[in-house]
Formats: sequence, C-alpha cells, structure tokens
Amino acid sequence: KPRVLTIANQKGGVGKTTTAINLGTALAAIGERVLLIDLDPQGNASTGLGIESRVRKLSAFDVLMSESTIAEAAVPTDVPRVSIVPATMDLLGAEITLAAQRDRTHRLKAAIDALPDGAYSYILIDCPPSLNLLTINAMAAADGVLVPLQCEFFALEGLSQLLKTVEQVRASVNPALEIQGVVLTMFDPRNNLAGQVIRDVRQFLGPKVFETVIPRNVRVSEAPSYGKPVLLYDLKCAGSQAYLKLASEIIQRERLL
Amino acid sequence: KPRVLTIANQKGGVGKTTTAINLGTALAAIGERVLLIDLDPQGNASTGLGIESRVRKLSAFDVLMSESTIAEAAVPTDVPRVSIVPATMDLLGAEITLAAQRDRTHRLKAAIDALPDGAYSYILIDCPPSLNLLTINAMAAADGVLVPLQCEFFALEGLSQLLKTVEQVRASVNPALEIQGVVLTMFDPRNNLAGQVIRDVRQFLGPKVFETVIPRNVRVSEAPSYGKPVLLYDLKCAGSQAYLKLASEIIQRERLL
Ligand SMILES: Nc1ncnc2c1ncn2[C@@H]1O[C@H](COP(=O)(O)OP(=O)(O)OP(=O)(O)O)[C@@H](O)[C@H]1O
Ligand SMILES: Nc1ncnc2c1ncn2[C@@H]1O[C@H](COP(=O)(O)OP(=O)(O)OP(=O)(O)O)[C@@H](O)[C@H]1O
Ligand SMILES: [Mg+2]
Ligand SMILES: [Mg+2]
Repeated sequence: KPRVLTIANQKGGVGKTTTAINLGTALAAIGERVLLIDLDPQGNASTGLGIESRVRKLSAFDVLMSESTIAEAAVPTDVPRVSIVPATMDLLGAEITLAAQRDRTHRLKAAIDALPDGAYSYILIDCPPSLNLLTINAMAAADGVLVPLQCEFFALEGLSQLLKTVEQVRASVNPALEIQGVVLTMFDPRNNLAGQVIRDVRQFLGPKVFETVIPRNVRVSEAPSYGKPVLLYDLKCAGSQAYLKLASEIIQRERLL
Repeated sequence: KPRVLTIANQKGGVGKTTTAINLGTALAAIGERVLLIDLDPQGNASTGLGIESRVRKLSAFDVLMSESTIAEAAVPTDVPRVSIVPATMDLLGAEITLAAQRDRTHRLKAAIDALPDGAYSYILIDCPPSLNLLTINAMAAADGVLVPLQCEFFALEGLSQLLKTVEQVRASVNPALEIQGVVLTMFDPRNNLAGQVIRDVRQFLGPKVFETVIPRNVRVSEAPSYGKPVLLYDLKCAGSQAYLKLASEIIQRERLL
C-alpha cells in the first residue's frame, strides 16, 4: 500500500505546490515511485511538472466524479518515477456537484483504494488554499498531512485553525489521519520575524516540526516557468538540497513509525 | 455614494490582505473615509488592523446573513478614518448556508446600498484565495476589481482565469464591474524572472497595470505582528511610500473617469 500524504494549508502562497512538486521529485530521486494528485483548480502542480493545460485530457475532477480511474488519468512526467493526475478548472464545480452525494468526502479515497497494489510507494496530494470539499477529500484519503508553513506572521495565525480541521476530519471522516509534520518554507535569515516564527512554531509543536527548513531561494521560483522541478532545473542550489534533505528526513521518520 | 473596490485574486499569498490594509490606510492618510470589509475566514485583515479575534462580536458573516447592518458591524481601528467589518470563521459556512437563497450573490451589495449616504468615500473588500460565493458577492457589490499580482510565474498563470471570472460576473451579476487595475507586488529587482513577469503583464494588459510597483520590503511583513499597517509601523520605508504612491495614482485615475 502506498503512503498517502496530503499537502495542505488554507493560507495562500505558503509553498504547498512547490513542496508537492519538489518533495515528490526528491522522493523519486531516492528510489520511490511517486504519484502526485493535483486537486487545485489553478493546476500549478500540473504546470510546474510540464503538463500544459491543453494536453490534460482526464483530470482529478474525472476521478472524483468516478468518470475515470486514477490509472487512466495519471500521466508520466519528465521526472523518472513521477506521474501526476493533472487538474483542470472543472474542479471549481466539484463542491456544488458533489454536495448532494452521500459519499462526497470519500470519493478520492475510493479511487486510491482501487489502485493495484505496488503501483506507487508514495502519493502526494496538492490542495487549494481553502478548507473546502477538495481538501477534505484529500484528508479523508491520507495517512498524514504535511503542512508547509511560511515563516511569516499571517501564516502562523492560520495554523491553529488548520490543526482544528485535521482534528475534526480525524473524528468524523478518517480516524487514522495524523499530522505528518510541519515544514518551514521560504526562510530568509535576514528577516528577524522569520527567526521568531521558527522559535514559536518549534515551541508550540515540538517534534512535529521537521528539522529541515526550506530557504527562500530564487531558483525555486524560476523553475516552474521551465515546467521543471527545481531538482532538474538546478540540482546544486540551496532549494534542491533542502528538498532532498526533507525527503530523507521523511523516510527516516517513517522507518521509526 | 462610496467607491467600492474589491481586492481579489484566487492565487494565494499575492498580497491581497496587505494591499487592503495599506491602501486603505494610505487613502485615509490623504483624507478619504475608508471602510474595509474582511470577507476572508482567515481574518488576516482584521488582525492586521489590531482587531483581535476574541473582540469580534458582529462580523461580515452576520452582514451576509442579514443579521446585522454594516453600520452595526463596523468597528473603528487605530487608524484615523479607517473602520472595518471584521471576519470570523463562520464565513467558512457561508457558501453552504447561502446556496439555497435566490439573492445569494447580492447579499453584500444590498448591505452596502443600505448604508447612509456620505458614511464612507471608499470601501475596500478583502477576499479569500478562491473564486467562491464570498468573492462573487464582493464582485457583485463592487465598482472595480483591484488585482494584486505577485511577480512570480505561478501568479501569472492564474491571471487569465481571474479575468474570465470578472467577465462572467459582469455578464450575469454586475454589468458595471470593471478591472480597476493590476498592482504588481513583492517586486525584488534581484530576481530576473520578476522583471520578465512585469514586462509580460504590461504588454498583455497595458494601461490596466498601475505605474506604482510595490517592492518586497521586510517591514511590510513585520507590521501585522504589531497589529498595525506598515504606514503606522514605519512610514519612511519603501513599502509605505509605495502604498502612498498607489493611493494617489488611484485617486488621479478616478478623477479622469
Ligand atoms: N523556497 C522558495 N524560495 C523562493 N520562492 C518560493 C519558494 N517556495 C515557493 N516559492 C514561490 O512562492 C510562490 C508561492 O508558492 P506556491 O505557489 O508553491 O504556494 P502555494 O501554497 O501552493 O500557493 P496557493 O495557496 O496559491 O496554492 C510561488 O511563486 C513559488 O514559486
Ligand atoms: N511588499 C511586501 N514585502 C514583503 N512581504 C510582503 C509584502 N506584501 C505582502 N507580504 C507578506 O507576504 C505574505 C502574503 O501576503 P498576504 O497575506 O497579504 O497575501 P494574500 O493574497 O492576502 O494571501 P491569502 O491568499 O492567504 O489571502 C504575508 O506574510 C505578507 O506579510
Ligand atoms: Mg498551490
Ligand atoms: Mg489574505
């Protein structure tokens, strides 16, 4: 059975998509077979992996509507051992379309459970910046939630709400759900506040916060315009090295589980 | 009648809240009477103006539910001539609660139209990072949409979808709606891509893009942790000066309308 990680945070622009693409690539680089599922109607994870919107035939929307299986919708990317179920704008209508269905929170989980055993070892789900039905579907399907957290004041404010939501999903929809970890992103050592945020978060959440901190690194934000993960765009840069370190920290932690 | 500007972009973390708070403060500094309406369940605009969540009695949710008028829900802030209708987490339930109402897209407009004449000269509405019923309500109530755009690749990708949505709202819900302008935010001259994004956007949208560009400036991101707009936290910094320039550019443009 694959390990399913949902990458979620309702605060916008904190590095969810960047973490999905680059952690996925780093896990594949160390030998894992990775599937990304792009649940954000913006489709940034699909674009960031070079899948242009005009070639997206089947998508995560079709999977949620049971029009297609994951096996049919998943497409390979330029990254060895990384496939993706792309996103389309149809996802904007998922909430209204699924609202009346009894199993509306478990559509994604059902699709993942139908995958043949051994197809993937990791599944990463990129979420939109909201706590809507798409994000709930992702949490219902997941073993763990990975929370990217920008080292900024507004990002800290949303953290307790997110933890409450995970609690609610665990109580009602997915008893096995846990916080995989919080990964601090876009850290700029010149910003005094950032250091303060890191100290606060480590104090508040202790071992739930990954040791690895992702630095702010311009190469990370340039890579998507070439349709590539930063590991393919510039393997030696600080951003790539941090994501490789995060991948091995995740594997280490899971060995201990 | 007040000029109503909706600050919207479904891409997360592009500077919507920062622009609502600081443009509002800058407009007040040059003599306008400003009301902010915080439509984001995260409530960052409310916190960034020093309204802590435990003192928020009435909120934008009560206004949308017609439980309260704007006059009752609006509270003063530490900034002279700036009031705010704060946000609470209840807003997360607005979409489901309003889904069955016939006038669900015009609730906010009705509340704004009920305001006594001359109460405010500008109303700024901060939106969540999605194209949901809250954002549609804001667009239905607005004269113009102000689009903060981060100088990054993923932000550019979402722009055409946002423009399409504005078109749809104009065709179905608010024929008077127009794009007030696109304001480029968090510009870092050391980032080659940022310069490219600015050239692309000016070429694509021409005069719809404000001359004023908001620079990335650490003082801007420090101010909210003190519950203050950056203009009160550090008036001389590059961020404050840019928002003052943006306010006068908006006033100039409106004089020409
Ligand atoms: N470590 C980093 N260094 C520099 N830029 C980064 C870094 N991580 C992400 N970015 C940039 O910051 C912006 C926001 O990141 P990203 O889009 O991944 O966030 P998100 O949480 O997925 O946003 P949304 O809430 O819209 O889905 C993007 O333009 C991205 O390229
Ligand atoms: N000019 C700037 N310079 C430096 N930091 C900035 C600037 N503008 C905004 N920020 C910071 O960037 C982050 C994102 O900005 P903000 O929260 O205003 O965006 P948003 O679009 O409202 O996000 P969301 O989509 O979650 O509502 C915040 O932490 C903010 O303090
Ligand atoms: Mg994203
Ligand atoms: Mg905001």
